[in-house]
Amino acid sequence: LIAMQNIQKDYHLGETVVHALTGVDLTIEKGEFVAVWGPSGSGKTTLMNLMGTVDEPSAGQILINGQDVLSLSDNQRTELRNQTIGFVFQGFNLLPVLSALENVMLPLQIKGDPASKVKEKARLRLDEVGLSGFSHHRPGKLSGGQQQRVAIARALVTDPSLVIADEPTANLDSDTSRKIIGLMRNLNNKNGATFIFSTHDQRLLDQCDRLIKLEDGKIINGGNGKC
Amino acid sequence: LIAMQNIQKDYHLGETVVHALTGVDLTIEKGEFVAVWGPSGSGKTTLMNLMGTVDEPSAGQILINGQDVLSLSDNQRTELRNQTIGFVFQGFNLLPVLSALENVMLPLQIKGDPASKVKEKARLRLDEVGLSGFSHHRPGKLSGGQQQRVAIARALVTDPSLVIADEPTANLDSDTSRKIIGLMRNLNNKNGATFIFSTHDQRLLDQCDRLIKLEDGKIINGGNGKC
Ligand SMILES: Nc1ncnc2c1ncn2[C@@H]1O[C@H](COP(=O)(O)OP(=O)(O)OP(=O)(O)O)[C@@H](O)[C@H]1O
Ligand SMILES: Nc1ncnc2c1ncn2[C@@H]1O[C@H](COP(=O)(O)OP(=O)(O)OP(=O)(O)O)[C@@H](O)[C@H]1O
Ligand SMILES: [Mg+2]
Ligand SMILES: [Mg+2]
Repeated sequence: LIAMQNIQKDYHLGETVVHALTGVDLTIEKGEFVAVWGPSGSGKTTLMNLMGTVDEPSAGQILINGQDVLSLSDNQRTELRNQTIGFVFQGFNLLPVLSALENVMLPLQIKGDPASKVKEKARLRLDEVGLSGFSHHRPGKLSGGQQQRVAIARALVTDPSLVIADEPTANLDSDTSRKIIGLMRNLNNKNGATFIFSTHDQRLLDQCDRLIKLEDGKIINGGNGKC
Repeated sequence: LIAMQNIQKDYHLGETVVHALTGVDLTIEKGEFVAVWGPSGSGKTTLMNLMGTVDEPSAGQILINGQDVLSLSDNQRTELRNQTIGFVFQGFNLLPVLSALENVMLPLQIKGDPASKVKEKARLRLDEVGLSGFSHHRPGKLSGGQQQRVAIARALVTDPSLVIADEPTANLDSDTSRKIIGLMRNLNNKNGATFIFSTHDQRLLDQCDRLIKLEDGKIINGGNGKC
């Protein structure tokens, strides 16, 4: 599904260069349930953003479904994201002026789903993450973990074939975490959706099929560790 | 140090009322190291905000150092916060246009510390949380866990007698977490600084002296649980 070759990502900050990722070679097959683990600052978010086509590498190649992502236009890349990828951001990135329900409806509206179906699908997704009753709260009127769950519901609402989640349980208690992890495992088992997540959460690490260890922007375990 | 009596906090959302905290009675003594634990949405942030005078209760009384917080003017409350409280927000609340160093310097500048001392103190605090070398990054150029650590450094820079931390290790890996927890325990043991934190992190819960369990806005373990 995803093939990354010799990926380099540098950030330029005035005079300094931060080598956020170096020499990353990685293949993710359809239907995998992969965890990315590493210290704070090791490059997980950078890697998630590249895989989700939210950002571009400084060097190297990324293929998604055989397509060279860097050869696509911005519009084609946006289309690819909207049609096949669900992304849970570490900082949630919810729209503050929309309610929880409207935030979750948005990807379906962009995709062009029939209006009669959109609200119902979004409601179901919010119920699944334990937020029935909070549909009308705007993000600023939700707790941290509730915002995180709206972000998760939004990422799952289009039934994406690829879900990329950046520390999706960081703000959740263990019971709520367990439900969310169960939900993701279920979608992976039943629908074959591919899951790639970065996490510091041992409960989530216990559930993965394969572990990628990052340190200082490099993969240090060959990308094929046991969970 | 802190006495809360019959605290009620309601949020009004159009027609609905959310009872975020109900009937909370709580006393925190000087030098305590207290954890607040509970499911997502149970009222932890609301409680932290009330204790830190960042927000006001709908009913009930809060005394800090014997002072009735609600009888103070806004200016007096701001003064109290700046002089004696260090607050780590769940969402960090860093100023995006200031560098990491400038964010950490700010409370000292507000306090009126000599300019020659301010930069040095701020640098030391950033080193302590493992961020030497990142002083010039603005928050948007930092990883999630690095932003969280800037927020922690900023909360500690004025050597506050009361530190209130809302899920301070949510975005940190276990090694970095352990260092931060060690740092907080050390300040508590050496300087007698009182620590109150909300957390889902078992490593942090293992270190506390006393546990307060919240559920649906109520304290369910008498506020005096073992850790
Ligand atoms: N401004 C607001 N308006 C309406 N409801 C609110 C507001 N802020 C918080 N709430 C609600 O109050 C309840 C308690 O919120 P709080 O942020 O204190 O929870 P929490 O325990 O910190 O949760 P988490 O672990 O997810 O951070 C939640 O159900 C939340 O939706
Ligand atoms: N826009 C940027 N400009 C400069 N440096 C950056 C930028 N974004 C990230 N960095 C740096 O790149 C490195 C990797 O960042 P990244 O966000 O990928 O880490 P991470 O593994 O997700 O960390 P965390 O677990 O704390 O979220 C960090 O050292 C960070 O400071
Ligand atoms: Mg990150
Ligand atoms: Mg909270």
